[in-house]
Amino acid sequence: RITPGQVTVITIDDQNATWYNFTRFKDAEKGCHISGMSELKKYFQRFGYLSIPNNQNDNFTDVFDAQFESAVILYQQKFGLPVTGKLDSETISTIMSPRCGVSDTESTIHATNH
Amino acid sequence: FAYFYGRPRWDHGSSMTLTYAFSPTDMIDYISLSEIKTVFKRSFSRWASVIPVNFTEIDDYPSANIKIGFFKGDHGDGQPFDGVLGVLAHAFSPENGRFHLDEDETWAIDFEKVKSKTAIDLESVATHEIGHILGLAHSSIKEAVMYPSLKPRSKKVNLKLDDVEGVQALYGSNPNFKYSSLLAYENSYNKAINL
Repeated sequence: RITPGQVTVITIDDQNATWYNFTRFKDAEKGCHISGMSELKKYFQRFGYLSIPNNQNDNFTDVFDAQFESAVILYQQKFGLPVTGKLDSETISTIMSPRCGVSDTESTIHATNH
Repeated sequence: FAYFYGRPRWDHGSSMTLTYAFSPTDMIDYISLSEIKTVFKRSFSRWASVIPVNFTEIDDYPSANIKIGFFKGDHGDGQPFDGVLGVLAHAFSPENGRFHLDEDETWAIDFEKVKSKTAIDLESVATHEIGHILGLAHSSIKEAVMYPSLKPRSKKVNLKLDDVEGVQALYGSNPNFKYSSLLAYENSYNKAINL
């Protein structure tokens, strides 16, 4: 609650963050078709969760298909998130967090985890 | 913890010393070189305290085992950077040694001095990438240094049990390292944050 006399300070950054904004995919699940979802699939492919499609002229579609659901589950497992298979808010928030550019899974096929 | 495919590691004999150098041309100018060197020295020493590996800075960039630099966009290694936030840095598995930081980030060593909402702690990223240089891949443990993401204006510089066990399985333990001190630290930290 802001009472009279309080001042709200808004800090505006002098830089424009160019990172993807994936918030519009929040709550998407298998079967959804949302314009631009192919960009999110490219993100998943970039970090090793999704392979490049074979029979679609090398383009990802905007459909939340079974393969993408598997990728989301793998991502949630890797990041210690609740495994829902959906793009819930926690998953979207994690996807949009700044991160290391090293792939999470592609290079660690025979990783030792515990 | 996890390793890269094939579990690569540096193999320079029993008493291993790895050299590192900063690019003479690809650095940032808003943090002094001496401050950057201090940050990296601390980051390297954290890993050196748990494994029998020493890290020594040298001036000769081409001959260093670990080559550190700040790069923008497509910088020729097939892994272009993407501007502010997103990908912050990347490093290559042993025994490649390339250690690249995204020049477009607002790198910070003191959040009191840097007010940007997108400021990224240089020491946290340095410590994480050294883990890759040594052969660790990304961990699923949120508290671990080797967890893949780092929020702006946050710090994560202390190695956790997961990081230590992972790197010690590759190189063995530093004779001066004591698990008890690490566990004592983690216990006091957990107590402090009320876990």
